[in-house]
Amino acid sequence: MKGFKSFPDRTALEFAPGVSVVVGPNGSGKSNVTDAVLWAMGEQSPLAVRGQSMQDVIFAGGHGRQAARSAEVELVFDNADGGLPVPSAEVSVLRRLDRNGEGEYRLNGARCRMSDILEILSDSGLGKEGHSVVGQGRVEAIVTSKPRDRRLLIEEAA
Amino acid sequence: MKGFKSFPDRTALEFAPGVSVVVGPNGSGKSNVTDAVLWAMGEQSPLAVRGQSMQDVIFAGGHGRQAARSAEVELVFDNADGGLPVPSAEVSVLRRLDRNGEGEYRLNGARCRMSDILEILSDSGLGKEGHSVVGQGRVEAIVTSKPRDRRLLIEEAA
Amino acid sequence: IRETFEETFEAASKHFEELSAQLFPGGGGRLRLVTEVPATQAVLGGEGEASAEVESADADEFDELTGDEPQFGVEIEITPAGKTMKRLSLLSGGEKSMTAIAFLFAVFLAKPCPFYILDEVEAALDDLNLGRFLDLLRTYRDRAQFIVVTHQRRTMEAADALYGVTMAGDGVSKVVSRRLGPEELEEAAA
Amino acid sequence: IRETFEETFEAASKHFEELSAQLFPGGGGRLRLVTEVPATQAVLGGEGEASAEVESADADEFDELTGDEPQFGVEIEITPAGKTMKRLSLLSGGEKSMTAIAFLFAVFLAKPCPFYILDEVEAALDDLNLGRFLDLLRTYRDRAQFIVVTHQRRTMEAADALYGVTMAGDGVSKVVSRRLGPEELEEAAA
Ligand SMILES: Nc1ncnc2c1ncn2[C@@H]1O[C@H](COP(=O)(O)OP(=O)(O)OP(=O)(O)O)[C@@H](O)[C@H]1O
Ligand SMILES: Nc1ncnc2c1ncn2[C@@H]1O[C@H](COP(=O)(O)OP(=O)(O)OP(=O)(O)O)[C@@H](O)[C@H]1O
Ligand SMILES: [Mg+2]
Ligand SMILES: [Mg+2]
Repeated sequence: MKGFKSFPDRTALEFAPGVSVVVGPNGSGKSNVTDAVLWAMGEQSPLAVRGQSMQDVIFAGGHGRQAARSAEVELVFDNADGGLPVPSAEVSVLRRLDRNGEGEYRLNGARCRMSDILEILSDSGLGKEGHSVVGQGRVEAIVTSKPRDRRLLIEEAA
Repeated sequence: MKGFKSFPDRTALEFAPGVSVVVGPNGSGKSNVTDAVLWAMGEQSPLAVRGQSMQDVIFAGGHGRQAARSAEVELVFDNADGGLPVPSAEVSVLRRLDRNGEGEYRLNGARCRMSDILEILSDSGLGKEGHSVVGQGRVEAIVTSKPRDRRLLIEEAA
Repeated sequence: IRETFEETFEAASKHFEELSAQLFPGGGGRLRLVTEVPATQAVLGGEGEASAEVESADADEFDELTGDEPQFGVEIEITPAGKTMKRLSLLSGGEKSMTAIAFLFAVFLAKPCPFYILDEVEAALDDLNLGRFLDLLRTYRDRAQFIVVTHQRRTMEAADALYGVTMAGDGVSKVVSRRLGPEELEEAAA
Repeated sequence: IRETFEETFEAASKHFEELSAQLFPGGGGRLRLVTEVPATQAVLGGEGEASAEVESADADEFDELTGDEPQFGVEIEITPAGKTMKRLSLLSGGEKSMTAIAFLFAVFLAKPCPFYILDEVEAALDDLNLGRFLDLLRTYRDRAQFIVVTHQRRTMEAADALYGVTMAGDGVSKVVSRRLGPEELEEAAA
């Protein structure tokens, strides 16, 4: 990601198989990583990434650092098992947003619509319900939500 | 309290001055104590004590224990400093509710209306905003709430 | 590779029963399909009354949303050890978290996603329940990528790789990562 | 003994500035009165623009609720060390908890209640912030009764009295309490 929340410089995170544990002090940026993944997967509501408008995810500057003009997050999936319906060993999903509100999505570098991204992801259950990402303070939502929301969640996984 | 949530038998808790720390395993009944205090102070919404109807606070039975027919919580305040506008060294506030939905409030043993209780408590800032009781998972609410809710909170304390 | 909702629900139900028995030893739980239909209040797959009444508050709202089409929902029932089954809302914070974890893993076992991100989901758990959650992670670590954000030492001990996030005095986050062998983990958790 | 809203707000504001500097070392914060008035968007007590815009979304809703009467609200501003002041919503879980704790204690110092019940309010705090919260408790323990529910060992160590809640196999809760001398606390926290 680059320019996303508290990550103004290009930051690459490679997650190994198994259990990856992210640690650090309060406010260091751990949940911002969670937000980045959710956002790149097509999240439409700024509230889901703790913003009021979607531009809130663009790095807003800090002491001695100027605000960024755009935010960009790229997710690269290992597709060796062909789990995603794309004919490449690696699948890259990229989302970008400018301060003036212009955004774009790219699949393996080629511009596409958000619906294309959602369609590709939904096959693996990674859809807009986003049930595979449980945000901070959100775990109890499964229990407090309405029965039909849980059904939507299962439908998406199906 | 007696018959309140997971406390079917009469249970008395005396809190010393200073810091009292309540500990125990998940589901043991700690937050039920928090609910009891909030309820006795006149809480009107079942949701604030995690119920769907107010009768949910009445002990519903367990293995080998029958459900209770009513719930009762009594708060006894030390009034030696005259902080509460009641001419007694101790002030007792009692609330009771039956399965059929009939409830009552008592101040120092005498039946009264809920509004009487609220009025007595509001002088010490213990009003219906209940800001002195922060429920589990509720601490961030101050930050996510609207500005006018925080004003109401300060007004109540005033 | 899309299955129908019914097939996935069947599998998730079965796993949920096993998982809830595992996460609530001496207790149990299950999933139930319920239909919210304004007039008839029919319930599929189980005893109808309690749940039909629960949905009736939603009935009017449903009429507007879906017209005449009956809407399905998934109801969760959990009975911690020694307690009678009550409203989900009355459960404690830790019990709600464990129920949600059981549900999430039940769906995972029915139809795995390639990765899961769990941000401080174990915050409300006591030592015993935290151990049960970590056992789940250890059991299924080869079947998906689990990315877990935490402040808890014991959760760090379950890691295959550790990612440390820090922020300098200029509001910029930085990540340092290490794959962990057993000896290194002991040192990191110290 | 009722003070006006203005007096209490003044005092709470002052305490909030001190407390936020204490809980966010190198940073700070303050409270601001804002008026939500549909047409004029006036703001009292400070720079107007950002907040007026924030409130405009509420303006229509206000018209219905209060007619022409301007409604006051209290806006919270927090700047953690090294960061520029941003939306409250973007703060991390731990930062939001610390902000709420600062607000609560600011109101307490302005106008104390006889007791406070804090149910797992420190769940999102890292070690450093937990220490700052416990220092607050230790500082003000003689001015009110603080009843704190927790799963954390360090919070237990700050106790004057400990209350252990357990539940037997029959769904019945039981409480055992002990006043603590320093030696006993070490043993309980072991
Ligand atoms: N657009 C942005 N530009 C710069 N900083 C931002 C932006 N959005 C959020 N931040 C900062 O990122 C921080 C929040 O980071 P994050 O939520 O990832 O913390 P965390 O590591 O999860 O902490 P915790 O342990 O408390 O949950 C906040 O201090 C916030 O001000
Ligand atoms: N009316 C009732 N009758 C019997 N048991 C009840 C009633 N209401 C709630 N309970 C039970 O009380 C338990 C919840 O207790 P409580 O919320 O106090 O736990 P807790 O100690 O705060 O746990 P945690 O650490 O997880 O927050 C639940 O298991 C719930 O089923
Ligand atoms: Mg976080
Ligand atoms: Mg609790």
